Amino acid sequence: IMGGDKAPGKTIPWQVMLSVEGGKGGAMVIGDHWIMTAAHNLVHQGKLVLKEKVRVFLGDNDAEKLAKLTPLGVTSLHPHPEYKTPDNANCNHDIALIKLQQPLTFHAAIMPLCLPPENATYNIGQMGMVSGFVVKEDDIIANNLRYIRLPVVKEDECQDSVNRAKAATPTEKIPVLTDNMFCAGVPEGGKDSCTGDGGGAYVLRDGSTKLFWAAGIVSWGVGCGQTGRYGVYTRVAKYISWINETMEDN
Amino acid sequence: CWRLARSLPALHGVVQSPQFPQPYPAALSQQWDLSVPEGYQLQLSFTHLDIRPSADCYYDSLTVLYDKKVLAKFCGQENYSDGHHPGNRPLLSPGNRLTLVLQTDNTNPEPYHHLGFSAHYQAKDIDECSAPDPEDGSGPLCSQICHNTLGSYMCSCRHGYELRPDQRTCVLSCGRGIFDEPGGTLSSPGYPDPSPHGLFHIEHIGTQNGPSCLYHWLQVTLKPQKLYYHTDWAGLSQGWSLHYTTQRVQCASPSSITNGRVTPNVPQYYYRDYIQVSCDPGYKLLDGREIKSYASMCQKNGQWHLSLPECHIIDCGEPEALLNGGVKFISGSQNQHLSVIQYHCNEPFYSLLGGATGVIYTCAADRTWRDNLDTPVIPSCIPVCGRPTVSLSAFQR
Repeated sequence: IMGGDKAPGKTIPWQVMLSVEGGKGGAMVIGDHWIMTAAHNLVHQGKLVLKEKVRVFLGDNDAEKLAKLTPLGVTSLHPHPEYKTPDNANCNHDIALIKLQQPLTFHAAIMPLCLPPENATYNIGQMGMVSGFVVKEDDIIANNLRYIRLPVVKEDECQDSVNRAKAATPTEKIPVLTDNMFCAGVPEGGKDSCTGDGGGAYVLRDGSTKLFWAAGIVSWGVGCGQTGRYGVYTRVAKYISWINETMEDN
Repeated sequence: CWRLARSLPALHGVVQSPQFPQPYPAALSQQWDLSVPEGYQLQLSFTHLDIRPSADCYYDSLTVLYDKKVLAKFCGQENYSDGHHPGNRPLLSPGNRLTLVLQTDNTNPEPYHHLGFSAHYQAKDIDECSAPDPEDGSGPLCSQICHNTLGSYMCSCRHGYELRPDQRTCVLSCGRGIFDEPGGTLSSPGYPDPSPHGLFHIEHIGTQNGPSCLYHWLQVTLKPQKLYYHTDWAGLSQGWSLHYTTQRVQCASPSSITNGRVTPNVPQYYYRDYIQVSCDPGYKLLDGREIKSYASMCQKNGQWHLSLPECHIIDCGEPEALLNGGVKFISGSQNQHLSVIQYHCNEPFYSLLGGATGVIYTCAADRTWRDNLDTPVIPSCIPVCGRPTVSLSAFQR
C-alpha cells in the first residue's frame, strides 16, 4: 500500500494474510468456510500450488503476530477455471476461492466482507478502500496492516493509461484490460496498492445499508503509484454466480 | 321272490269311475284301495256322484269299506231323494286307508245317462295326543308332555325329569340343575305339580341343629351355589318356584386425578369395567415411572387391578444450544410446560434471519420448544458481513 495509513485494530476485520511458497499476498473473508483472493496467488507458472503450501492467517493487524500463529487448515483451492496465464500476461478472471477446514467464529477481529449486491454499481469517482500488509514496492512487509482510499477510475481513462504504458514499454507484455476488471487510483500517483497486496479487497460502501462489499480484488498494475497509472482490480460483481456455485458445490 | 319296496303313499289323490265323465258301463265290479301314510287319516270327498238310484242301492252302488267293514253305500244323484247320496260331507276313515267298490248290474235302462263318480281323497294328520288312550291298557302315549307332529307325535318331559329310551316315559332326574345365565327361573321338578317324594336319599343325620322345617324345606344360603330341596316319604308339597338375578361386583369409584381425568365417568363401576386415565395437555402420566397410557380393570374381588397414577407437569428439557448465539430464560422454571425462552445471536457479528434481535420459544404440550408459529426448529445465526465494529476515522481525508 502506497501513500496509505495504518489500519486501527478491528477496522478491516475481513483482511487475510496469505503466504504461498514464500510469497506474500492478501485475501478476504467472505464466509465462515471461505476466503476469496486473486487466482495469481494460487496458480504459479500455470500450475495450481498444493493446498498444503497455502498458509492462511487472519484476526490481527500485526503481521509479525499473524506470522507466528498456526495457519488455518485448507480443505481445497478453487481458482477460476478460465484463469490462464502461461506467461503472466493474461490477468483475466483473476479470482479464486479457498475453502477452510474449520469454520470461522466471527468476532470483532474477524468478520466477513459482503459480496456485491444484486444491483452493484461501480460509480466513477466513488471512493473505495484497499488494504494490505506490504508497505511499498520493495515488498517489505509492514508491521501493521495499512489501507488507502482510492476512487474508481473511468474505464476510458483506465484503458488510455494502459495504452500509454504499452507504448512506453513496447517490449513488455502488459496484460490486456477487460471488462472483468476496473481501475482505481489517482492520476497524480503516490497512492496505490502494490505487489504483495494482490488478492486483497477493494471495498465500496453501500449507500443505503452502509455495508462494505467486495468490489474488487487487487490484481495487477504497471508499476505502483506512478503518475497517470492506476491499479487494476478484478471486478467481483461479474463473478457472483461463479462464487455462489463454487460454495454450494463444495 | 323278494317283496318290492313300496313307495310312500301319496298325501292326496283323485279316484273316478271308468269312462268318467261318460256314463259308466253295465255289469261292472271294480275296486279301489286308497291309502295315505301312517299317522294320517284318509278323508274322502266326492266332487260328483251320479249312480242309478234304487232302494238300498240294490242295482248299482258304490260301497266304502274300512278293513272290510262297510262304512257307507252310495247311489243316486245330488239333490234327489232317491238313493243315498254322500252330498258335500267328507268321509273320514278311522285309519289311513279306504276301499271303494263300484258294482253295476247287467242292465242300463234308457235313457241311460248316469256318469259315475269322481272323488278326491287326502291325508289328514292324526292328533295322537288328543286321542283317547289306547284300548290295550298301555296308558297315555306320553307319560308327561305330548307334542303332535305331522303324521306322528313326540313326547317330552318337565324340568327335573328325563325321557327314557322308550321315548314316552319320563323318569325323575336330579342332574342338569346348573343355571349359568345372568338371570332366570328355577323350580322344583314338575312344578306346579307336586314334587315326587324321596328326592334325596338321606344316609346320615348328624345333628338336630337344622332348619325348623323338619319334613320339607327349601334351603337358600347367602351365596347360593347349591340349593338343597328335600322331601321325605310323606306329606304333600306343591313345590316351589323362584326367580333369580345376578349383580356384578362393584369397585369403588376412582378418586379424581389432579390435572387429569378418568374415563368413562359413571356413577358406578362393576366387575370387568375398564377405566382409563389421561392427563391434561402439558402433563404426563406417572406410576412410579412415566407411562404412556393407563387402564385398569375392576376385578371380581371389588378392587382395581392397578393403583391410580398421577399427572405431573411435563418439561421440554434443556433447550438446544444455538451456534454463535445463546438462550435466555424469560419465564417459567425447570423447562416445564409453558416456560418461555428467547434465542438470540452474538451480535453484532451474527444476527437472526430477518434481523430480529430474538425469537421466543415456549415449552409446548408435546415437550418441544416451539416458536409463535408453532415451529419446533430453532433459528440459525447468520454472520453479519461488511460491518466492522470499529470505523476508520470519518474525518481523515
